[in-house]
Amino acid sequence: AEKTAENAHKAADDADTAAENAVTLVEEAKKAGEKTDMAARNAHAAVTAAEKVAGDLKDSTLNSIRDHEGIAEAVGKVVIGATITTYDGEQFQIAVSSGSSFTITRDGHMLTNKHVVEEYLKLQRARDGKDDFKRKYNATLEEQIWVFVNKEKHDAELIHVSDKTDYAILRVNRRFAKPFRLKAVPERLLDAEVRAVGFPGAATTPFTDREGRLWEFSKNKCHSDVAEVFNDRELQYVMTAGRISQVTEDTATKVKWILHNAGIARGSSGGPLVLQDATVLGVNT
Amino acid sequence: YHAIFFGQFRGDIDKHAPGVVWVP
Repeated sequence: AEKTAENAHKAADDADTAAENAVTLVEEAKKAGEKTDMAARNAHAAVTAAEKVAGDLKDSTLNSIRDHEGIAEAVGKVVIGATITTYDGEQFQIAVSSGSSFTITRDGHMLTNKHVVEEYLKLQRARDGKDDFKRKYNATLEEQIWVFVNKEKHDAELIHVSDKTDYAILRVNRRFAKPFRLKAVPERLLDAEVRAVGFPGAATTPFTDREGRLWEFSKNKCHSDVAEVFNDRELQYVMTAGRISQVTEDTATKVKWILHNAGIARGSSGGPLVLQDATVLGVNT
Repeated sequence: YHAIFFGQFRGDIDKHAPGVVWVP
């Protein structure tokens, strides 16, 4: 009987230990459950925050080709020229060539074609020409890039010229509420409806024999502000419709080209080719 | 008419225009 009692006592102790272990396990499970709940709540908050950021981003960038006011505030007519300062401090501005550009950041980075800024690069290199000019007219000539956004003239800085293909990046000192978004992948573009945006006003005809005109300075043929050269129509963007008929890759340069029939003129060079949601596929050349 | 597709120059553009927004 003593033995049996001892066994029973031991069994009771074991049962107590098992119960204690069970309580510990339940508590641990509860804690794990709470942690899981917290993780789920955190994950949900993170998703909501990410959705808000994505939503804000969409609201703060162009998202439709029907947003004409937004587009007018995000495209720019690029004018290459020079400022001439005479010995007595009088200033003149001369336009040499023009093209199009569009903004891709809120702080004024604008994309254009490399060939649109070609005349600027030429003037930058023309040291002898500038020295001769100074001797001949007692005046300095300084190359300049201006960008007209919604008819307002801004000085632009050349930030980058691509060594791979025909694009360049400018920067103007202006805030942009809704820049364009760029398309990262060229999938399913064949037959897509597109719009070409730009300032088609002939890039060169008003400046025939432009280098001659530039180096032959006469006050009465110059403007004090280059804005006087352009009328309202030339400072308003034009949007043309078309479809993509081919997407090819140049075998030598590996550059991808989009063939489309949205009409562009010389001055539209540097403008964006956009889809319906205003995302930019590329730069018109 | 031709356009140069931008996606292929993503790294280059990002470097010189920080803040540019890309969409898939």
